[in-house]
Formats: sequence, structure tokens, C-alpha cells
Amino acid sequence: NTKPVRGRKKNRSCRRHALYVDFSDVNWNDWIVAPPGYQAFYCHGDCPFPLADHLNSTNHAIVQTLVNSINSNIPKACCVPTELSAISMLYLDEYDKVVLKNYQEMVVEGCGCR
Amino acid sequence: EKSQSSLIVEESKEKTTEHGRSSRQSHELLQDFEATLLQMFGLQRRPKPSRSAIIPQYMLDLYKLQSGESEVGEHDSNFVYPEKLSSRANTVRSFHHDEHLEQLMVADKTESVPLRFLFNLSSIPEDEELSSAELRLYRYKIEEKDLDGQDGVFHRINVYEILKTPQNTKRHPIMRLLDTRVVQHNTSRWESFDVSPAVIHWTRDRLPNYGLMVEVLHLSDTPTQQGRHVRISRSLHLSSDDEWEQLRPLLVTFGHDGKSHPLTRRAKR
Repeated sequence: NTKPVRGRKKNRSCRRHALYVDFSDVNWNDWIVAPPGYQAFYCHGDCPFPLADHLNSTNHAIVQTLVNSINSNIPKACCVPTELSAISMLYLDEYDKVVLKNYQEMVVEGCGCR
Repeated sequence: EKSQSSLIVEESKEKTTEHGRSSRQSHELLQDFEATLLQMFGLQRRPKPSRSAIIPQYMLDLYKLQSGESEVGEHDSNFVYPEKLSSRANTVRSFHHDEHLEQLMVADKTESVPLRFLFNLSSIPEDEELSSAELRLYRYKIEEKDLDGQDGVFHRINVYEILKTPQNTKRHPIMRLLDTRVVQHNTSRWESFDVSPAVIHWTRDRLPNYGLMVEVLHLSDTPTQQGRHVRISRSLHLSSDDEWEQLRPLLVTFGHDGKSHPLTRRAKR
């Protein structure tokens, strides 16, 4: 059905997308006790001129985007993680000992143009 | 025809070699990929756990609370989240003692039976600084009918660090008291003893690890209950292996590798 979808413009601006990392896909579920996988997310999308407020841009990103609108040799600002959080993992180490460890910056909480 | 067939052979040979090279390259790439991830997780190589590996319930409970999967009191009202112990740590490790090194140190059966617990802590990486450690012992409720009409049966549990072992096994080792507690028989629960000074000596100060000694004194002096309340040795209790694996003494270390934030309890999602 090629009927155009009215009122729903595909949002291509920089935003967070779902990305689930399943440890069983790489056969790591034999030593990672918990969690079975985790929502890592990723950032993707355009950083168009002018940068909207919700795109969490920096002053530098605004300048870079502005320059890009005049001179395309200068790239646009990049859509990157601006806020990350940690996950805890319970696993068996190389010596069969049970370890609970906190790993920082494993989950994307917010994206922005930087 | 001859030259053509040889060309095909040569070509297919080349293809096979190329295919082999590319599959080898892809295998190497995967190996590098895995090595990078393992390094990120602080591991030297991919763990290959044995079938006999036991996951202590305490570690599972800690994980659930830490990751916000459950709240305190949801599963076990006796479970206390070690807020203070974990406040400066990003890594918690659990250890069972080497049972074959468990030694009865006093031959006289009329005395209480202190046991030596030797924990192999060599798997703790050098760059991990331990801030605290606890020894967890399970004590089992003694039923009223087994008390011979006695009220208020108390036990004292003493936990020592062994500083030096004598040549003569009949003599007492040199030890220092780390923690002590008087407990009553009327409940089944885990008791946590602070053994941080000993574990910090063994890991940070690199002093020899002669282990811990646990002594359970029955204050009401009824020999029939001796050795039955506190689960410190497989040999002292007639329980199944599965029960023993979950109730046996557990050493838990709290450390920080300097790489990430401490374990702060997250709200349930």
C-alpha cells in the first residue's frame, strides 16, 4: 500500500533507538548469571540546522551546524550519547568465583547533537 | 583443455586459499572482538564455569536489590542490604572455603570445636582495592522439643584471624579476635561478621593468609546441642549436599577497581 501516511512525518532527527544486547547470542550466558541481556540503546539521526532545543546541543554544536549550512566541507554536529548509566552484572569469573560488578556507561539514557 | 583444467584447478586453489584466509581473518576479528569486550569487563580470558559452580543466594539477592529488580523485604525479611559495606565498592566477590583444609584445632572433644577456614583470595586482581569484607555464617533454629526444657539457649560466635600456625598441631595458633556475637537459638538466619582487617592484611598488605577461625561456644552448656545451631562444617550436620552448598560459610569482599562508580542501590523499575 503506497498511500502516504498523513500527519506522521518520519522523524529522522537525532534520538535514542532500541538496541537489546542478548548475552545468549554470543553464548555468554554460561558465565553471566544475570542479567540475561540488557537494553543498551544507541543514538542515531540528523542534527539539522537550526538545532532544536530537545537535541541537547552545545554552543559549539550550534556554531558547527551553522557553519555547515554555509560550507558543507565542515560536517554537521554528530548525534551521540549525552547521558549514560551503569549496569550491574553477576557472573562467574575464570576461577568459578561469583562476582557482582558495576559497569559504568553501558546504557544510553539520552542523545544529543555534539 | 589441459591448460584450461589446470587453470580452473589453480583458480579454485586460489579461491580456497582466499576463502581460508578470509575465514581465518574473520575468526581473528571475532577473537579480537571478544578479547576487547572481556578486557572491558576486567577479565583476562573467557570464563568457563564448571557444572558444580554454586551461585550463593546472597549474591543473587544483592544483585536483585542493586539492579532495582526487587526491593528490600520483598523476598526475605531477614535480608539486610549492606549499604555501608557497598558504599565505596563497585565489585563484590564471594568465596567458599577450601573444605579439605578445614582443620579441627582442638582434639579435646569436651571443648567446643573451632574450625579453620582458609579462603583462596588469589583471584582478586591486584588493582582492586578492598574496602571491607564480611564472613557470613548460617545459624539454624533449634526446636523447643529439642531443648530438654531449657529456656534462653545462647551461643557465642567468635571469629578470629589466624596470625601464626604452630608446628605442633595440638597447640593453639596465635590469633586475634575480629568479631564476636551472642545469638539465641530461636531463629534461623544469617549472621554477618566483620573480617575486613584480616582480608585487607592478606590482599593489600600481602601478609600470609593462614585463614580465619570460627568458634561457637554454647553458653548454656548442654552437650546435646553442641555444634548443631551454627552451620560451620559439613561434617557437623546431617544435611543434604544441596542444602549445605547454600548454607555453608561465605566470605564476601567489597572492593573497587578504580574504574566505575560504587554500587548504589537503584529504585525498582
